[in-house]
Amino acid sequence: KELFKGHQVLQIIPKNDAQLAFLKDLEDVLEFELDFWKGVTAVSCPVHVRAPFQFLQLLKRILKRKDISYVPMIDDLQAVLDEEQKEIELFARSLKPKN
Amino acid sequence: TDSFNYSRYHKLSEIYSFQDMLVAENPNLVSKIVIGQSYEARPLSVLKFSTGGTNRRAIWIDTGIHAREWITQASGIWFAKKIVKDYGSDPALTDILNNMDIFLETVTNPDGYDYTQNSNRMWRKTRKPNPGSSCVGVDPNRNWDSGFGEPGASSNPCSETYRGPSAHSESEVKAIVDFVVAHKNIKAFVTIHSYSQMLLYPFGYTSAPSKDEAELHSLAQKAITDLASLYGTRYTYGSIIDTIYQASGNTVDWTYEQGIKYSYTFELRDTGFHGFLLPAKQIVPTAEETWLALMAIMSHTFKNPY
Repeated sequence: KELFKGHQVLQIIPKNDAQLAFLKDLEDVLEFELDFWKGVTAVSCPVHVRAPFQFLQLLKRILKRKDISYVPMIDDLQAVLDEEQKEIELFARSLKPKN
Repeated sequence: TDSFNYSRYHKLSEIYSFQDMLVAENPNLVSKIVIGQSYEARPLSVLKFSTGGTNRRAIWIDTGIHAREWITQASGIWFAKKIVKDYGSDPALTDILNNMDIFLETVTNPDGYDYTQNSNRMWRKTRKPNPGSSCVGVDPNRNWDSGFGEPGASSNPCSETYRGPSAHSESEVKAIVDFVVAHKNIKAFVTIHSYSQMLLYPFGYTSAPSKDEAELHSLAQKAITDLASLYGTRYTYGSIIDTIYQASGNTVDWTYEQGIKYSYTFELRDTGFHGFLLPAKQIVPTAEETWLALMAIMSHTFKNPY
């Protein structure tokens, strides 16, 4: 099962056309394994991107250098997934007939 | 199906069992048809809600074409139960079903859904390998023969928006295409995605307005107003290209160009706290509010034959 330990989902809001264009270019860079949950649309519209642990710091540095502000939307993706899985398993167990 | 837990996400096998149970409980209203097979040979099942007649005007609803958008498959299950519960008691739905059929495909991309359950929760695409690439799958919402290959989709198999080698190359897409073409009487087509709270209409591949844009726009406005009346959830609406971005080869551009005027795509909750990981406790509220919008679209389709 693929794990997402250390993955974060960042919310980025482009402030101007230059930032927008930069983020659009970033969408096409497959090497960083970025997963755009919510794609780049317009200035002031939030972009949501999942960044794997190995590229997270690099992405943050690039955004900082370009003066593009971001906030973590999901701090630790795997923690949320674990929670979701726990709930599903609890429910599945509750369905099993008791002796 | 009364004891089915609609506030939980379910495995594929549980959804299949639910569908069979719903059919068994409502033999005079619901039947299951299999319109094809997924790449991994799973049945592509569609629930048909019909009170009789042959080849009546019809409404198509699908959920789960993008595997990881779990709120959509879960909402689809809730819609199925809602239809059988409300038929005979809700006058508007009863009127619709006495004259039209409703087709509901709750797991449009079953291979992908199973993969999200067992291997990779973040999987979006189909599961067909791409020859010459280690990357698997095609974005089934870029695989339709409408602006296929134009900007707004990727030609790279490793991209999440990979359009596929050719239009309708994915069996999950081709099955719907064949069904729609053979049926000839589908009058509304609603494909349901998540997230970002939007209701969108054609076009995605071109900025040219559709000839029905004014009507589609005002119906979208009515639908999202009805939706918001329940919990105040705010939606935006408009054409795909104007509201989000250029998206070629998408579902509703194709259905609209097939002559299905009321072609819409939803993006359900939320706007940025959970994304694809919408907590299960939001399933029922999401489905309830979406149902109001669906009813607006279905009622309008029923009252405005073309």
